[in-house]
Amino acid sequence: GPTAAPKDEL
Amino acid sequence: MNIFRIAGDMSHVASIAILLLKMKTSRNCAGVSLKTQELYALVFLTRYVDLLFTNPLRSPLTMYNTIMKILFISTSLYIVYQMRTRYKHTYNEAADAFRVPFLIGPAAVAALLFHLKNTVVEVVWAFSIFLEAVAIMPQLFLLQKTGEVENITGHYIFALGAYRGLYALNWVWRAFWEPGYRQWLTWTAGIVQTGLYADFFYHYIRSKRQGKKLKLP
Repeated sequence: GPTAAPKDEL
Repeated sequence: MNIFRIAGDMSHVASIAILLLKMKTSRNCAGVSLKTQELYALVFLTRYVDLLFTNPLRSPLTMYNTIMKILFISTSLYIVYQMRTRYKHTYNEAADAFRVPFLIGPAAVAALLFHLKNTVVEVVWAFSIFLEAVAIMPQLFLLQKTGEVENITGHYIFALGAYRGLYALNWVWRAFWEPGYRQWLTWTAGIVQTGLYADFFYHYIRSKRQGKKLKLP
C-alpha cells in the first residue's frame, strides 16, 4: 500500500 | 523549504493576525463564523497529534514546524474562546447557520476510506486534511447571507486563500525538484480547498479594482 509521507508540511 | 512554502505559512499567520486584530480594534466579531473557527481548532488538534512524539530538536525544519504547530493550535483555541466569551454579544449566531455535521461526517468517512497507513494517528491526520479543505464553508456561507463584507473580514479570507494557493505552488515546486515527492491525498484536498476560494477571490479583486465595498451576490 501507499506509505505515509514524512509530515514535513503544516 | 522553498519560497512558496514560507510565503504560504506567513500568509496563514497573517490571516490569523488580521482576524485577531479586527476583533481587538473593533471590539466585535460580526461577520466572523464561529463554526469555521471551531473547525480550524479541530483541524489543528487532529493534524498535529505528532507533536506528542516528535523531538523538536531533530532538525531546524522540525523546530520550525513545532513552533508553527503550537502557534496554530493556541491561536485557533484563543479565537474560539474570545468569540464565545468577550465578543459573544456581537456574534451573528442566527446567520452562522451552516450545518457543520455535513462537513465533519463526510470528512470522517473520507478519512476512513483514504489514509496512508492503518494507524489511528494516520486516520486522524487524514481527517484533518479533509476537514481543512471544507472548513471555510460556514464562513463563506455567513458572508453570503450578510451580503456586504467588512473590509478586514475580506482581507482575512483573502490571506487564508492566498495561503492555500501558495501551498499549491509549493507542491508544484517540490514535485519538480524532489524526486519521488508525491502526496496525492494532500494535493487533492488542497486543490479542492483552493477552489472553494475561487468565487470569493473573483469578487474580492473586482471590488478592489472598482474601489467599492465587497459584496457577495
